[in-house]
Amino acid sequence: TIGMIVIDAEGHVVAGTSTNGARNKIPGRVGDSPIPGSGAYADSTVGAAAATGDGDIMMRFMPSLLAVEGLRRGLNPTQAGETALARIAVHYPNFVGGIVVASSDGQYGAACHGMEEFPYSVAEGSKETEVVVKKVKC
Amino acid sequence: DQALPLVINTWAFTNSTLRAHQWLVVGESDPIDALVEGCSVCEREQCDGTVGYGGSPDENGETTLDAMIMDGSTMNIGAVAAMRDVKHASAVARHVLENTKHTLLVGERATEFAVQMGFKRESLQTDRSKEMWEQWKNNHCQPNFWQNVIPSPSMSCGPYEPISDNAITQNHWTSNELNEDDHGPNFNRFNHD
Repeated sequence: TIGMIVIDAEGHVVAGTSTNGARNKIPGRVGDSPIPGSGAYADSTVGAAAATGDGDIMMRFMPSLLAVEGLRRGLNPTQAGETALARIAVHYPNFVGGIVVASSDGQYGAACHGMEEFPYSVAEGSKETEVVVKKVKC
Repeated sequence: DQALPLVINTWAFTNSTLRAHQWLVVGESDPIDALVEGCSVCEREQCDGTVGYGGSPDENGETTLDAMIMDGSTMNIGAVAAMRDVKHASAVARHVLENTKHTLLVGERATEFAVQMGFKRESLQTDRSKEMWEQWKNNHCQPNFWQNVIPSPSMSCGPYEPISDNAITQNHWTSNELNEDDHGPNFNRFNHD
Protein backbone atom coordinates (compact mmCIF):
# COMPACT_ATOMS: atom_id res chain seq x y z
CA THR A 1 0.00 0.00 0.00
CA ILE A 2 0.99 3.53 -0.57
CA GLY A 3 -0.61 6.03 1.80
CA MET A 4 0.06 9.65 0.91
CA ILE A 5 -0.56 13.09 2.39
CA VAL A 6 -0.35 16.20 0.21
CA ILE A 7 -0.52 19.75 1.57
CA ASP A 8 -0.30 22.71 -0.78
CA ALA A 9 1.15 26.13 0.00
CA GLU A 10 -2.23 27.39 1.21
CA GLY A 11 -2.64 24.56 3.71
CA HIS A 12 -5.17 22.56 1.69
CA VAL A 13 -4.74 19.03 3.06
CA VAL A 14 -5.62 15.84 1.16
CA ALA A 15 -4.78 12.22 1.85
CA GLY A 16 -5.27 8.90 0.12
CA THR A 17 -4.23 5.33 -0.40
CA SER A 18 -3.78 2.79 -3.15
CA THR A 19 -3.20 -0.93 -2.67
CA ASN A 20 -3.71 -4.44 -3.95
CA GLY A 21 -4.31 -5.64 -0.39
CA ALA A 22 -3.10 -8.74 1.41
CA ARG A 23 -1.59 -11.69 -0.40
CA ASN A 24 -3.66 -14.92 -0.39
CA LYS A 25 -6.72 -13.15 0.99
CA ILE A 26 -10.13 -14.75 0.84
CA PRO A 27 -11.84 -13.38 -2.30
CA GLY A 28 -13.94 -10.34 -1.42
CA ARG A 29 -11.78 -9.29 1.50
CA VAL A 30 -11.04 -5.58 1.79
CA GLY A 31 -8.51 -4.09 4.19
CA ASP A 32 -8.22 -0.69 5.80
CA SER A 33 -6.93 1.26 2.81
CA PRO A 34 -10.21 2.43 1.26
CA ILE A 35 -11.92 2.99 4.62
CA PRO A 36 -12.06 6.66 5.67
CA GLY A 37 -10.39 7.19 9.04
CA SER A 38 -8.63 3.89 8.80
CA GLY A 39 -6.32 3.89 5.75
CA ALA A 40 -6.20 7.68 5.68
CA TYR A 41 -7.94 10.76 6.98
CA ALA A 42 -7.58 14.47 6.26
CA ASP A 43 -8.89 17.65 7.82
CA SER A 44 -7.40 20.90 6.57
CA THR A 45 -7.98 22.56 9.93
CA VAL A 46 -5.47 20.26 11.65
CA GLY A 47 -3.71 17.83 9.29
CA ALA A 48 -3.82 14.28 7.99
CA ALA A 49 -2.60 10.73 8.51
CA ALA A 50 -2.14 7.64 6.35
CA ALA A 51 -1.56 4.12 7.63
CA THR A 52 -0.19 0.83 6.33
CA GLY A 53 0.16 -2.71 7.63
CA ASP A 54 -2.21 -5.49 8.66
CA GLY A 55 -5.46 -3.98 7.47
CA ASP A 56 -7.68 -6.58 9.11
CA ILE A 57 -6.45 -5.40 12.49
CA MET A 58 -5.87 -1.71 11.77
CA MET A 59 -9.35 -1.10 10.39
CA ARG A 60 -10.81 -2.04 13.77
CA PHE A 61 -9.23 1.02 15.40
CA MET A 62 -9.42 3.83 12.80
CA PRO A 63 -5.79 4.84 13.41
CA SER A 64 -5.71 7.66 10.87
CA LEU A 65 -8.74 9.34 12.41
CA LEU A 66 -7.25 8.82 15.87
CA ALA A 67 -3.99 10.44 14.80
CA VAL A 68 -5.75 13.46 13.31
CA GLU A 69 -7.78 13.83 16.49
CA GLY A 70 -4.49 13.65 18.38
CA LEU A 71 -3.25 16.62 16.36
CA ARG A 72 -6.45 18.43 17.21
CA ARG A 73 -5.75 17.83 20.91
CA GLY A 74 -2.32 19.40 20.56
CA LEU A 75 -0.05 16.40 20.06
CA ASN A 76 2.79 16.75 17.59
CA PRO A 77 2.64 14.45 14.52
CA THR A 78 4.97 11.81 15.94
CA GLN A 79 3.09 11.68 19.23
CA ALA A 80 -0.22 11.50 17.39
CA GLY A 81 0.99 8.53 15.34
CA GLU A 82 2.42 6.75 18.36
CA THR A 83 -0.79 7.25 20.30
CA ALA A 84 -2.91 5.85 17.48
CA LEU A 85 -0.80 2.72 17.11
CA ALA A 86 -0.52 2.23 20.86
CA ARG A 87 -4.30 1.89 20.98
CA ILE A 88 -4.03 -1.11 18.65
CA ALA A 89 -1.03 -2.66 20.43
CA VAL A 90 -2.98 -2.91 23.67
CA HIS A 91 -5.23 -5.47 22.01
CA TYR A 92 -2.90 -6.92 19.37
CA PRO A 93 0.70 -6.70 20.65
CA ASN A 94 2.07 -8.48 17.58
CA PHE A 95 0.33 -6.46 14.88
CA VAL A 96 2.35 -4.98 12.04
CA GLY A 97 1.69 -1.41 11.03
CA GLY A 98 3.03 2.06 10.32
CA ILE A 99 1.55 5.53 10.07
CA VAL A 100 2.65 8.90 8.70
CA VAL A 101 1.13 12.06 10.16
CA ALA A 102 1.38 15.70 9.09
CA SER A 103 -0.07 18.86 10.53
CA SER A 104 -1.56 21.45 8.22
CA ASP A 105 1.39 23.81 8.85
CA GLY A 106 3.86 21.25 7.47
CA GLN A 107 5.20 19.46 10.54
CA TYR A 108 5.32 15.72 10.11
CA GLY A 109 6.27 12.49 11.83
CA ALA A 110 5.77 8.74 11.73
CA ALA A 111 5.32 5.78 14.03
CA CYS A 112 5.32 2.03 13.60
CA HIS A 113 4.85 -1.28 15.36
CA GLY A 114 5.86 -4.87 14.74
CA MET A 115 8.74 -4.08 12.39
CA GLU A 116 12.35 -3.19 13.09
CA GLU A 117 11.97 0.13 11.32
CA PHE A 118 9.53 1.87 9.04
CA PRO A 119 10.68 3.94 6.06
CA TYR A 120 8.69 6.85 4.69
CA SER A 121 9.31 9.42 1.97
CA VAL A 122 9.17 13.20 2.20
CA ALA A 123 9.40 16.10 -0.25
CA GLU A 124 8.89 19.58 1.09
CA GLY A 125 9.29 23.22 0.18
CA SER A 126 8.30 25.43 -2.67
CA LYS A 127 11.22 24.62 -4.97
CA GLU A 128 11.97 21.48 -6.92
CA THR A 129 13.60 19.21 -4.41
CA GLU A 130 14.92 15.74 -3.83
CA VAL A 131 12.88 13.19 -1.98
CA VAL A 132 14.23 12.17 1.40
CA VAL A 133 13.62 8.69 2.78
CA LYS A 134 13.38 8.79 6.55
CA LYS A 135 13.15 5.85 8.92
CA VAL A 136 11.58 5.52 12.30
CA LYS A 137 12.44 2.74 14.75
CA CYS A 138 9.48 0.74 15.92
CA ASP B 1 5.90 28.51 5.51
CA GLN B 2 9.14 26.92 4.33
CA ALA B 3 7.75 23.41 4.86
CA LEU B 4 4.86 23.85 2.47
CA PRO B 5 3.98 22.43 0.09
CA LEU B 6 4.56 19.00 1.62
CA VAL B 7 4.24 15.47 0.31
CA ILE B 8 4.76 12.55 2.68
CA ASN B 9 3.97 8.91 2.04
CA THR B 10 4.41 5.48 3.56
CA TRP B 11 7.42 3.37 2.54
CA ALA B 12 10.34 4.36 0.32
CA PHE B 13 8.22 4.89 -2.76
CA THR B 14 10.20 7.94 -3.79
CA ASN B 15 9.07 8.20 -7.42
CA SER B 16 5.52 8.69 -6.20
CA THR B 17 6.61 11.34 -3.70
CA LEU B 18 8.61 13.19 -6.33
CA ARG B 19 5.82 13.09 -8.87
CA ALA B 20 3.28 14.48 -6.42
CA HIS B 21 5.64 17.23 -5.27
CA GLN B 22 6.54 18.22 -8.85
CA TRP B 23 2.87 18.30 -9.72
CA LEU B 24 2.34 20.83 -6.92
CA VAL B 25 5.44 22.98 -7.42
CA VAL B 26 6.02 22.91 -11.16
CA GLY B 27 2.56 22.11 -12.36
CA GLU B 28 0.91 24.37 -9.79
CA SER B 29 -1.89 21.83 -9.65
CA ASP B 30 -4.32 21.36 -6.82
CA PRO B 31 -3.36 18.83 -4.16
CA ILE B 32 -5.89 16.26 -5.34
CA ASP B 33 -4.25 16.24 -8.77
CA ALA B 34 -0.89 15.76 -7.06
CA LEU B 35 -2.19 12.95 -4.85
CA VAL B 36 -3.72 11.04 -7.76
CA GLU B 37 -0.60 11.53 -9.86
CA GLY B 38 1.65 10.37 -7.02
CA CYS B 39 -0.34 7.27 -6.19
CA SER B 40 -0.75 6.45 -9.88
CA VAL B 41 3.02 6.23 -10.23
CA CYS B 42 3.01 3.41 -7.68
CA GLU B 43 0.14 1.71 -9.49
CA ARG B 44 2.15 1.73 -12.72
CA GLU B 45 5.43 0.75 -11.06
CA GLN B 46 3.77 -1.92 -8.89
CA CYS B 47 5.61 -0.61 -5.81
CA ASP B 48 7.06 -3.60 -3.91
CA GLY B 49 4.27 -5.70 -5.44
CA THR B 50 1.89 -4.13 -2.92
CA VAL B 51 0.28 -1.52 -5.19
CA GLY B 52 -1.31 -1.89 -8.59
CA TYR B 53 -1.83 -4.80 -10.95
CA GLY B 54 -0.02 -8.12 -10.75
CA GLY B 55 0.45 -8.26 -6.97
CA SER B 56 -1.10 -9.84 -3.89
CA PRO B 57 -3.21 -12.48 -5.67
CA ASP B 58 -6.18 -13.74 -3.69
CA GLU B 59 -7.11 -17.40 -3.19
CA ASN B 60 -8.38 -17.52 -6.75
CA GLY B 61 -5.21 -15.94 -8.13
CA GLU B 62 -6.96 -12.66 -8.87
CA THR B 63 -5.57 -9.21 -8.08
CA THR B 64 -8.11 -6.60 -7.00
CA LEU B 65 -7.44 -2.97 -6.18
CA ASP B 66 -8.50 -0.54 -3.43
CA ALA B 67 -7.97 3.22 -3.40
CA MET B 68 -9.26 6.27 -1.56
CA ILE B 69 -8.94 10.02 -1.86
CA MET B 70 -10.04 12.39 0.90
CA ASP B 71 -10.24 16.16 0.52
CA GLY B 72 -9.62 17.66 3.96
CA SER B 73 -11.22 20.98 3.05
CA THR B 74 -14.56 19.77 1.70
CA MET B 75 -14.47 16.42 3.59
CA ASN B 76 -15.49 14.81 0.31
CA ILE B 77 -14.24 11.28 -0.26
CA GLY B 78 -14.06 8.97 -3.25
CA ALA B 79 -13.03 5.35 -2.90
CA VAL B 80 -13.11 1.99 -4.62
CA ALA B 81 -12.59 -1.41 -3.03
CA ALA B 82 -12.04 -4.91 -4.40
CA MET B 83 -12.21 -3.44 -7.89
CA ARG B 84 -11.52 -5.96 -10.63
CA ASP B 85 -9.97 -5.62 -14.06
CA VAL B 86 -9.10 -1.90 -14.01
CA LYS B 87 -5.51 -0.79 -13.36
CA HIS B 88 -6.01 2.84 -12.38
CA ALA B 89 -7.56 2.64 -8.93
CA SER B 90 -6.69 6.14 -7.71
CA ALA B 91 -8.00 7.76 -10.87
CA VAL B 92 -11.24 5.82 -10.56
CA ALA B 93 -11.52 6.88 -6.90
CA ARG B 94 -11.24 10.46 -8.08
CA HIS B 95 -14.20 9.91 -10.37
CA VAL B 96 -16.19 8.57 -7.40
CA LEU B 97 -15.27 11.78 -5.57
CA GLU B 98 -16.04 14.14 -8.41
CA ASN B 99 -18.80 12.43 -10.38
CA THR B 100 -20.96 10.84 -7.70
CA LYS B 101 -22.51 11.71 -4.36
CA HIS B 102 -21.30 8.37 -2.98
CA THR B 103 -18.18 7.61 -0.96
CA LEU B 104 -17.24 4.02 -1.77
CA LEU B 105 -17.96 1.67 -4.68
CA VAL B 106 -16.93 -1.99 -4.51
CA GLY B 107 -16.25 -5.08 -6.56
CA GLU B 108 -17.59 -5.73 -10.05
CA ARG B 109 -19.91 -2.73 -9.78
CA ALA B 110 -16.90 -0.48 -9.22
CA THR B 111 -15.44 -1.95 -12.40
CA GLU B 112 -18.62 -1.17 -14.31
CA PHE B 113 -18.48 2.40 -12.98
CA ALA B 114 -14.86 2.72 -14.09
CA VAL B 115 -15.67 1.48 -17.58
CA GLN B 116 -18.50 4.00 -17.75
CA MET B 117 -16.00 6.71 -16.81
CA GLY B 118 -13.82 5.68 -19.74
CA PHE B 119 -11.36 3.24 -18.20
CA LYS B 120 -10.26 0.09 -19.99
CA ARG B 121 -11.24 -3.33 -18.64
CA GLU B 122 -8.16 -5.57 -18.60
CA SER B 123 -6.85 -8.47 -16.55
CA LEU B 124 -4.75 -7.54 -13.51
CA GLN B 125 -3.02 -10.92 -13.51
CA THR B 126 0.61 -11.12 -14.63
CA ASP B 127 3.03 -14.01 -15.06
CA ARG B 128 4.52 -13.04 -11.70
CA SER B 129 1.21 -12.99 -9.84
CA LYS B 130 0.23 -16.30 -11.45
CA GLU B 131 3.54 -17.80 -10.31
CA MET B 132 3.02 -16.50 -6.75
CA TRP B 133 -0.43 -18.03 -6.67
CA GLU B 134 0.75 -21.39 -8.04
CA GLN B 135 3.53 -21.53 -5.42
CA TRP B 136 0.94 -20.89 -2.74
CA LYS B 137 -1.34 -23.63 -4.09
CA ASN B 138 1.58 -26.04 -4.31
CA ASN B 139 2.37 -25.26 -0.67
CA HIS B 140 -1.06 -26.56 0.40
CA CYS B 141 -2.46 -23.02 0.38
CA GLN B 142 -0.20 -21.87 3.22
CA PRO B 143 -0.48 -19.36 4.76
CA ASN B 144 -4.15 -18.45 4.63
CA PHE B 145 -6.74 -16.49 6.58
CA TRP B 146 -9.19 -19.23 7.56
CA GLN B 147 -9.96 -20.34 11.11
CA ASN B 148 -12.48 -22.49 12.94
CA VAL B 149 -13.26 -24.55 9.82
CA ILE B 150 -12.90 -28.09 8.60
CA PRO B 151 -10.87 -29.51 6.98
CA SER B 152 -7.97 -27.92 8.86
CA PRO B 153 -6.83 -24.78 7.05
CA SER B 154 -3.26 -25.45 8.21
CA MET B 155 -3.10 -28.50 5.97
CA SER B 156 -5.84 -28.22 3.39
CA CYS B 157 -6.97 -25.94 0.57
CA GLY B 158 -10.62 -26.55 1.35
CA PRO B 159 -13.40 -26.09 0.46
CA TYR B 160 -14.12 -25.37 4.10
CA GLU B 161 -17.16 -25.42 6.29
CA PRO B 162 -17.54 -24.03 9.78
CA ILE B 163 -16.85 -26.28 12.73
CA SER B 164 -20.19 -27.00 14.32
CA ASP B 165 -21.00 -26.12 17.91
CA ASN B 166 -21.44 -29.86 18.58
CA ALA B 167 -17.91 -30.58 17.43
CA ILE B 168 -16.56 -27.84 19.66
CA THR B 169 -18.45 -29.24 22.66
CA GLN B 170 -17.55 -32.89 21.99
CA ASN B 171 -13.87 -32.08 21.69
CA HIS B 172 -13.91 -29.74 24.72
CA TRP B 173 -12.61 -26.89 22.60
CA THR B 174 -13.31 -23.27 23.24
CA SER B 175 -13.60 -20.77 20.48
CA ASN B 176 -10.46 -19.06 21.80
CA GLU B 177 -8.49 -22.27 21.45
CA LEU B 178 -9.60 -22.53 17.86
CA ASN B 179 -8.42 -19.02 17.14
CA GLU B 180 -4.78 -20.02 16.84
CA ASP B 181 -3.66 -16.63 15.57
CA ASP B 182 -5.56 -13.38 15.41
CA HIS B 183 -3.27 -11.97 12.79
CA GLY B 184 -2.98 -12.38 9.08
CA PRO B 185 0.02 -14.33 7.96
CA ASN B 186 3.36 -12.78 7.12
CA PHE B 187 2.59 -9.08 6.98
CA ASN B 188 5.83 -7.33 6.13
CA ARG B 189 7.39 -4.91 3.67
CA PHE B 190 6.20 -6.96 0.70
CA ASN B 191 2.76 -7.93 2.00
CA HIS B 192 0.65 -5.20 3.55
CA ASP B 193 -2.39 -3.03 3.20
